[in-house]
Amino acid sequence: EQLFVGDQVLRVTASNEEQIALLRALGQREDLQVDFWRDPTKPGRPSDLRVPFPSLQAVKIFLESHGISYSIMIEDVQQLLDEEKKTMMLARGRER
Amino acid sequence: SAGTFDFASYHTLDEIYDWLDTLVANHPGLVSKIQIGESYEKRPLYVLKFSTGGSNRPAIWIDTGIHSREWVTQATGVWTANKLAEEYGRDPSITSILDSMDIFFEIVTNPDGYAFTHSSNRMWRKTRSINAGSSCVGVDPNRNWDAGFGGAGSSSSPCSETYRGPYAHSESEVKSIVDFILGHGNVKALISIHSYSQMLMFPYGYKRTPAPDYQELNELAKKAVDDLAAVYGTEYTYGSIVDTIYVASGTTVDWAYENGVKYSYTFELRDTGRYGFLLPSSQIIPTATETWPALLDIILHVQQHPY
Repeated sequence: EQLFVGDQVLRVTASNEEQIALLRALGQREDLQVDFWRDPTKPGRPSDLRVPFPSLQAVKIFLESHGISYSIMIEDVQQLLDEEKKTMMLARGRER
Repeated sequence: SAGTFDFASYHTLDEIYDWLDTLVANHPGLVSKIQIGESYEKRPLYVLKFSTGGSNRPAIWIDTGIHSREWVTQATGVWTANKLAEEYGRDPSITSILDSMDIFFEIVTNPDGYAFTHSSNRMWRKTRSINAGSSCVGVDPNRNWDAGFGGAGSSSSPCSETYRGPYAHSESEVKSIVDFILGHGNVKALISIHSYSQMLMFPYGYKRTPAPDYQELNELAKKAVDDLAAVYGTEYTYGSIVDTIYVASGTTVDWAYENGVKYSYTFELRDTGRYGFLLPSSQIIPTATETWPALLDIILHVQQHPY
């Protein structure tokens, strides 16, 4: 089972078409393995980007170097997944 | 029994498929289960049919879970199917609808992907078909329909999350619905449910030209999101796909609209990104509850506006 320890979801807001193009290019880089949960579409509209832990530093540097603003929506994806799994197990016990 | 099924929890494919049988057993005169095809990995594609009789009545199609990681949609599908069955004979509007129309409901539209999200990768979105000449697996089943297929907003790369597939309807999960709807010939509405972003949208996604029925679809969408917001204050945006989010080619609702299904809508359920695809299960019932009046608005409008 694939783990997502340390992966973060970043909320990224491009301010112009050039930054949107940069984000799209970022999404196509196979080395970074980023996963757009919400695609970049138009300036001012936020997009959400899951970034694997090993790519975090590179992605954040990329965003900062191009002046693209971002914030962290989910600090650790795996932590949410663990909670989700725990809740499912508890519910399954209740159902039995 | 239905009494022990926890609608406030996420469930595996097997649990949902078992529950379909329970629902049918509990409502034998109303709900039946039909198989419309097989997935790539040979899982059955099940559709619940809500019908009180008659032959080839006007019908409404609802699907959830075509993108497997959008777990709140399959969970909302289960809750909604149960609600439809439970309210028949109690709620006059549901009773009237099901006395004159049939509803077809595919709760796990991408079962291979859904099983994979439980066993291997919670973030899996696409189908699980093998792509010749690539090590990347799967096709985006919401870019695989024959409506502007291959255009902007879809990818030709098998490694992309929006890979359109080698040709339109290449995915058996998509082709099975196409064959079913065209074979039925009397489907009047299609509602395809996704998450997340809190939006209600209608054609077109692949072109900027307004749909011929834009005004009616837009007014109905406004009513639906207003009634949804009246439950817990959850705000939705609405409009054509291309205006509301982005250009997206080969989508379910564009295909339906271009094939004569006038009332074609797609929902993006909760939330707006705090949890995204990892929406806590405590929000399943609130999500389904607030979506219910919006669905009813669309279904009632279809009943009252025959074409």
